Amino acid sequence: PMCDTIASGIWNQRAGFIELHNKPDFNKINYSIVESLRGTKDSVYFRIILPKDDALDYKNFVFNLIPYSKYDQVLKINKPEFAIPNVRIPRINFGLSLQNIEPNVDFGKGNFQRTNFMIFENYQAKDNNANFFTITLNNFNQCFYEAMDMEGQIIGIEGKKLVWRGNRYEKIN
Amino acid sequence: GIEGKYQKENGKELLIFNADKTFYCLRN
Repeated sequence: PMCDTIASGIWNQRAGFIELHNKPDFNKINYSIVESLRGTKDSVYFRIILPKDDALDYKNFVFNLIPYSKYDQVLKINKPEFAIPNVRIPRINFGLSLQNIEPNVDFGKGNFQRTNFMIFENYQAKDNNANFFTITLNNFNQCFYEAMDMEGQIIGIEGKKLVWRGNRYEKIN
Repeated sequence: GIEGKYQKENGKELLIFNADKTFYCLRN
């Protein structure tokens, strides 16, 4: 793996245990949207750009475009560049989420990493003429999307050792 | 105190508790 950080967050010591919490920005995806013109006006085009300095593979993600219109049906698209008829999104008002469809989970085991990510809701085009939206996700790298959800995790204190998820950890310095 | 580095018994993971109350779990 490219990322050596499995999880990070905030800790608090209690009587006999440690309580863990995610950092406040755990779910915060930094993005930018560039509006422009492209092709014919009867379609609306989208391009989603994920960070490239990473082991990231676009094939592992499904993009969910949420048009706010009378059709209002979430479109699930398995590629980062796509077009939809503008009749489905006449006021160019949309949300975007994505799903990681390849988490590291063994058969019969649970999953501590998130699989669904809300990028934004209810974006309204600034330019009424724009029909091409390039959406760049800046911090959505492997460390971000594979991070374990630590909210409410409890680590037991047993003498000088810690006990977490059935494993023991020994102090080394 | 709890602050410091802890290694999983099979050696594959590190837990780090910093004095500023941040923690990290790292692949070793």
